Amino acid sequence: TVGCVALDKNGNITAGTSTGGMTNKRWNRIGDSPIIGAGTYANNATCGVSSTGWGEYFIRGMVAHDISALIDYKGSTLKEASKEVIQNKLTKLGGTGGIVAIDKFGNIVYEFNTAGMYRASMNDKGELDVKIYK
Amino acid sequence: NEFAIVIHGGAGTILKKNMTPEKEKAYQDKLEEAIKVGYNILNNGGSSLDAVEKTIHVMENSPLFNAGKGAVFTHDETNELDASIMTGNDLNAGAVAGVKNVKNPISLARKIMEESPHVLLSGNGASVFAKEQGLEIVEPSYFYTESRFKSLQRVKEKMKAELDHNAKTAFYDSEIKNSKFG
Repeated sequence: TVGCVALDKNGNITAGTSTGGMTNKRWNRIGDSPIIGAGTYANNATCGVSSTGWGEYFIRGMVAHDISALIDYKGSTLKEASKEVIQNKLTKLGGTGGIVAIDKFGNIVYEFNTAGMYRASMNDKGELDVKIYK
Repeated sequence: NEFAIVIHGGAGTILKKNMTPEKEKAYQDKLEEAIKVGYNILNNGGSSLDAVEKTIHVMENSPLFNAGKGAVFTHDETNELDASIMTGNDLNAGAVAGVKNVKNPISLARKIMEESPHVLLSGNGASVFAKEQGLEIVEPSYFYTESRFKSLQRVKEKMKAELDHNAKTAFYDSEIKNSKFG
């Protein structure tokens, strides 16, 4: 699954996700990617999130919206909210995978509970970060 | 940061010992290519919506990632694609599930968001909408990649073997477990 979150100079956040789903899927199975709030979410007041992993668990956990909600209702930082949802809630459900996210301040987060996640980011200074492994 | 961009290209049991230097470089190069497309849009004052769509195009058009050209196979040996997009200024959203012939599903998600009163379209109806919106339609065979097809065959074989022995073992098999990942 691929995804992208961006914050532009006008303060607008967009999140997008695209996927082929899971190998060997049947019965028109649909994962979290097209479910708004599960795998993808964006709100200028909080953050944007795109997810990758075992989709059924991201649907049950409403992972992307949950991260935004923790920032909105509890005042968590993006880092705190992402860690709470991925390392505690998702992991306790038995789900695996991760997210990338940006908050309204332009803070960038990768959070995942697997051995690796293909990921990259760039900030307004043009600093590039590309990583694969944990 | 005044602006910023971040991408992912899938997660799972990605270990250095399973990766050749050539394959690792191919992934790093494509990730860098993709994110620079979005970065340049943002740096030139473009919208985050355009940046996200164009960045994802690079990954959808690459056989390296499980989206678009590199999509994994279903049990029936087809490719079914899902995508979504959401804008944070108005909480608008568009999504598509189970399309088989739209080259760039992320663009279809954007069209659904901007040109329809709906949020989520699926299957054949979504393909009809894509055609009406002038999006690029491809033959389903466009999405075929040998490595993904072989992965499906391996998973089918392993699951058959597991069913013949002990279904519980499948949970602990890394290849089968990894096949659950989007």
